[in-house]
Amino acid sequence: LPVSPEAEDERKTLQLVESYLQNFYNLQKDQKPHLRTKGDNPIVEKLKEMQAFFGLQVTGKPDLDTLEIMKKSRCGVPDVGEYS
Amino acid sequence: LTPGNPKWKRNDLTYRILNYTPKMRQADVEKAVQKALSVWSNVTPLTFKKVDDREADIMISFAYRDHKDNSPFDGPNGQLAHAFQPGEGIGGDVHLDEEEDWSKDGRGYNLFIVLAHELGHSLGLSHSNDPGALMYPSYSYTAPNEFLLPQDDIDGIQAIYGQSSAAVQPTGPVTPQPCDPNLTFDAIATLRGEIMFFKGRYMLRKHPERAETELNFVSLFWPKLPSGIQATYENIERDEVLLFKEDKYWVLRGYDIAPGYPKPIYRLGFPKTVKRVNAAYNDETTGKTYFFIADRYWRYDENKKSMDHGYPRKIVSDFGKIGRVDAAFQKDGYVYFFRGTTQFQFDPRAKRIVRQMKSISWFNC
Repeated sequence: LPVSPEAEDERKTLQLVESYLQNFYNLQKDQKPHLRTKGDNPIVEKLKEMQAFFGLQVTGKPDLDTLEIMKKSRCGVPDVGEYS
Repeated sequence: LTPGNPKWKRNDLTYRILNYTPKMRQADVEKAVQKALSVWSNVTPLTFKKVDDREADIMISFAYRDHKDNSPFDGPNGQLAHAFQPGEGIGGDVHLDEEEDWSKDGRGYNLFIVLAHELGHSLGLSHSNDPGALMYPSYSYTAPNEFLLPQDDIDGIQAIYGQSSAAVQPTGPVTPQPCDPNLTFDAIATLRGEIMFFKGRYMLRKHPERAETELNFVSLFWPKLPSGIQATYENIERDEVLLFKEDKYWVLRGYDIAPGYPKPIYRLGFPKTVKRVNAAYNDETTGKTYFFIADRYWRYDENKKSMDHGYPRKIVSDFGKIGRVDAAFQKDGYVYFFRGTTQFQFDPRAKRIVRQMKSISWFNC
């Protein structure tokens, strides 16, 4: 069935969030991220870490302000942890 | 600072440019590298010597996609560059994404700005969450000739290598905090229902319906505008904002800088003795614009496009104890004058000050 535009958008958003957090916040690649599940979901925790760093509202959700920052061109060095 | 506090054991470091980008002249790349290194050598005891024929501490190169350092680039935009903390081998090296649109000005990505940031990593700095800092992760353009290393970055690098040997220690711009009680403004104007507070290279943007205040670089919206705007006012009827710096002014039409600007302020009718404007506001009910210079003010007729006769007059003669003015704007029939950390609400009908507040009263602190 053709993917509905909303589902396509959500997939792209998840992809953007996932790669940003993997590149700059040490989200492990093998974790199956889900934006919706409750509990200590690693992607939600990392999202909160990124939002705290940038002084955004720490919601754990990919809101507009968060996605706007994720779309900005930037340095490839992670914002947290070792880089060598 | 980078976890583990890596730093170079020596202060006299070497660097080498391994290759160049076809998007810039080689001489411009070398100039950008030298200027980026001087950003850090100006504030520390560090020195950088160029070598061409052997391994250097800091190897600078343009790289494509997967370039075998376990951190592949991602094509145009996204990740622009990366660098490695001090150490042997790849330590200290800077890799720039070859596919970016590198430039020596505001087009694409300014090589000098990106290099200065990456060299911060090469020297042991990590990212700062101060949005005005050079070590902030996201790219933002500052004209190289206007660039001043922010205080946040000076503090960071001097924590690693100590101060420079200069007799007078360099200081840098500090990012304005909306609720800093000592915050003062260079210029303020309304803009289509919002209020824009100018401070150095920053603009605080306040929308009446939004609780938080947005902090941006002026260059984010208008790369051609210089920092340090000194006076602004909105002409609501013409949907224009005029911005003044020294003896020139620009016009914003809607949100875009109108072509053909800047123009000299003398076109508005100022005498040559006037070198800059301190503040301005437009009274939309009368079509008159008031320009404040030192302790005097002029009145300009927007319809006749000329200064009214009988001016300049003393500010104290008509606006009371306000005296000199840093910034001013009109909103909902009142004029708000700013001087230092004090704000005066002036009622032009009653011709008197009706309230006195802190300058930051608009930021819901």
